Amino acid sequence: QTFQFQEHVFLQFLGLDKVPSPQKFQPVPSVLKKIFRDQEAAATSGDSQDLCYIKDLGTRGNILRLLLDQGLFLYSEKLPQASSCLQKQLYFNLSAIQDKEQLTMAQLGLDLGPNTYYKQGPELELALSLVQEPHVWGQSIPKPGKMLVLQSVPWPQGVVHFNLLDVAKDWNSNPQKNLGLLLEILVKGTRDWGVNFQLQDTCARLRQSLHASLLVVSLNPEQCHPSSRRRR
Amino acid sequence: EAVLAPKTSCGSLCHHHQLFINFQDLGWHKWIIAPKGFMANYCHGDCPFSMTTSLNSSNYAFMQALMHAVDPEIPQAVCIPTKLSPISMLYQDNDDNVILRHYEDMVVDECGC
Repeated sequence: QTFQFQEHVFLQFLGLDKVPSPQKFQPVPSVLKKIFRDQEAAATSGDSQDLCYIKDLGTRGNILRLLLDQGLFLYSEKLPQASSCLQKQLYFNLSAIQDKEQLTMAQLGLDLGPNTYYKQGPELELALSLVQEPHVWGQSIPKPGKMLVLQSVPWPQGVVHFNLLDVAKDWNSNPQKNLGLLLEILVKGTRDWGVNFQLQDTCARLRQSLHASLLVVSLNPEQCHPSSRRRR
Repeated sequence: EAVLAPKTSCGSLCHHHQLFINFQDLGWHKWIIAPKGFMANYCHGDCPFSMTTSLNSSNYAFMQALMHAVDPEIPQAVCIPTKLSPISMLYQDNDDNVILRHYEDMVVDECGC
């Protein structure tokens, strides 16, 4: 009984409402591992440190969350353009962020998979837009709203990052606005790219390896007092 | 003139007690990625007058121990943390999100009266 109560208090302290029971551990990005190790080393050596400044990310904050994408791939009979490779709704649940926390960073990471997949690297174009209207069933893809990013990725390699702080702040203060994002990836220059099946092969691999995540950094003012002004 | 405090054994004097909690013992290793456990050290022990001049005690503790020696009704000075360090926790929540949180003043490194 007592342990249950103590456990509940400890979980609340961690900002959790019940004991998490993950099926498996998610891979921890190297940046989080590095921040954790540096923090542990500093605490062990007794070096004084500013717990509320994340040096590796260059931002204030003491809570880092790597949110997984919960959106679905979208399939439409008539792809808007012949070179359209994939369309995916990206959705990140921000409900774990408590009201008192201040968002200081929201970085979207799109892992397009290692470029060893692509023998002849195609030129990809990423289009990222806000979903501003609820998805109507039967409608093949949600109506894209404001375009956030239109960017060529000359050679798909590793993770491509986008700063979504303003969008995340808006979603955090108006959760009903959080309808996710629409990601569309086009393959450019398919004309001189030979037969169609290479396009299909690339798109299938892209669909398989695409992994989206949102790194959110926030500051809990109860644990992080405004940075004390440097004494002159 | 201060009444000399009765000789107390060293073990009962205020000092820092080490206590390591292994998250596996609590079943929390299933969702806490790192660290493997937590140093739940604590401070415990007496603060008799004779000690307040030797340990890293505050002036207040010296005066309170003096008062206690003169009038036992006045409680002894108390044994509290005098140096704390932060910890970081890397864990997974119910939505499989990976979370890294820094907490200051979580581990007791030194104690004093």
